[in-house]
Amino acid sequence: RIPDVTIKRLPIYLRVLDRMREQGVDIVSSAELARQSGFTSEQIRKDLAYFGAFGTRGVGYSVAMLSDRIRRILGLHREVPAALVGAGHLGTALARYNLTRPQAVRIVAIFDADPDKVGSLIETVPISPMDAMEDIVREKGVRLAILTVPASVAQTVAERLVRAGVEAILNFAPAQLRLPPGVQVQPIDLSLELESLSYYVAGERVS
Amino acid sequence: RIPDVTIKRLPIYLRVLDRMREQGVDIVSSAELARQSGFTSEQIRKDLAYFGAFGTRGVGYSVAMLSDRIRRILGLHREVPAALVGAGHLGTALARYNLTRPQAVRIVAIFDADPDKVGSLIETVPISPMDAMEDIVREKGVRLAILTVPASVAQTVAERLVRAGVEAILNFAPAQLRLPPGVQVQPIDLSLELESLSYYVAGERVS
Ligand SMILES: NC(=O)c1ccc[n+]([C@@H]2O[C@H](COP(=O)([O-])OP(=O)(O)OC[C@H]3O[C@@H](n4cnc5c(N)ncnc54)[C@H](O)[C@@H]3O)[C@@H](O)[C@H]2O)c1
Ligand SMILES: NC(=O)c1ccc[n+]([C@@H]2O[C@H](COP(=O)([O-])OP(=O)(O)OC[C@H]3O[C@@H](n4cnc5c(N)ncnc54)[C@H](O)[C@@H]3O)[C@@H](O)[C@H]2O)c1
Repeated sequence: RIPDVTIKRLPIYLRVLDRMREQGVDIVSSAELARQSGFTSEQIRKDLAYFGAFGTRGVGYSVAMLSDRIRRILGLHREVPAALVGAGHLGTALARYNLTRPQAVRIVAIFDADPDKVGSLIETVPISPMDAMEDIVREKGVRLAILTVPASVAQTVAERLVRAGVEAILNFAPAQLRLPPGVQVQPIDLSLELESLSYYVAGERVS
Repeated sequence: RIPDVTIKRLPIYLRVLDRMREQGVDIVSSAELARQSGFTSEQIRKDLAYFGAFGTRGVGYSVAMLSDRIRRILGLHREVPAALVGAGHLGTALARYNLTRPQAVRIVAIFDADPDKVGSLIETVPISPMDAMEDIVREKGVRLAILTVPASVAQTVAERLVRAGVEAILNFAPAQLRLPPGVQVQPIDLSLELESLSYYVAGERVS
């Protein structure tokens, strides 16, 4: 089974490859792909080895073939319908960002417990009530959800999403979720990004 | 010079070590640290080697010493004052998240161009006008900023932050910033997280 850390790097490779494709680049060496994605060529070769060999030694990879392959590996060659729960400040920003650019993973349903929010639109997607979740999630074939509710309700809402058929959750709520083993939870903590950035302005200079 | 990818992993190790410290764990093997942080023990050993040896072969690392060391490497043993520019949906969510929990990197100033927002508070921090940026950033010793403005103004606002003394920017705006070499820019694109999560619900099952 492919390591989660490899799966996390694939979208970065894809981003670089798509950019190269636009620039008309046909072949890319692992050194160049490494340089542009911020990883080492050994890391890239290791990651890609899980999916079979694509490159020609001494020549490199076909940009078109490699990007198509990674796109398929991730399931991004078709639309992947997603739900967002918690249309607050963060949820609204994420929904607007997602819906205002072309993306394979697309938010098709938004849920919130606040009756004053239910019924309003975020970029053409209406905010639905929580009791409609099971029906809408099943109907739209949603298996991926973004969780942007308060920590206090995160576990209950996550369980509800799983009961509705969701198998992958991008969790922004600062709460550890306990869910069945078949559910992939990706927690996000943006303070980790601030903590690494601190190195460059306040960190120790090790020689 | 230490690779950026190593610096990005350090806060994750620190998170795990702090948790262990709370649990009263004194010694941790690189295998256990690897298991809990999601990386391999070789990766951890390689990363830590940049900062000198800390572990005892066959025994492991002192949890207290290693966490203190990483905290100092990142500069998180003191408060690191940060500014946020763009108090919209995303900026407001990030500021509230940052200011409602103890963190070394702390938002001490918020700026926005909207006169209707200037003067209001986010968790005790007032929203200041853009023309006060240079003064406030210098006065508070801010060298790290979070950019959550629209893409159309990101470059100009970033340049302004740099002129004010900022040397590290966490950039959420979907715009590539062109800044002097001494400025560390960390772009964030949360759609990359959605794209990797897609693998678990829509991706290819490679045997
Ligand atoms: N991980 C990070 O880096 C990060 C950054 C910012 C915010 N956050 C977290 O994201 C979450 C949202 O932050 P925010 O600032 O947008 O908060 P918010 O209060 O603006 O939004 C929360 C939304 O959830 C809704 N809600 C509350 N209970 C609900 C329930 N039981 N079912 C469905 N919806 C419900 C509310 O009506 C509201 O619209 C919080 O948990 C916050 O701590 C995380
Ligand atoms: N990287 C990601 O994953 C991600 C996710 C969500 C949003 N975003 C991006 O984050 C940014 C903010 O998103 P949002 O939904 O909060 O938008 P928003 O419109 O709610 O907020 C933007 C804020 O910036 C302020 N602003 C505009 N021009 C300014 C200027 N010249 N100087 C200072 N402030 C100015 C506005 O007054 C407003 O308060 C956008 O660029 C959006 O595309 C990125």
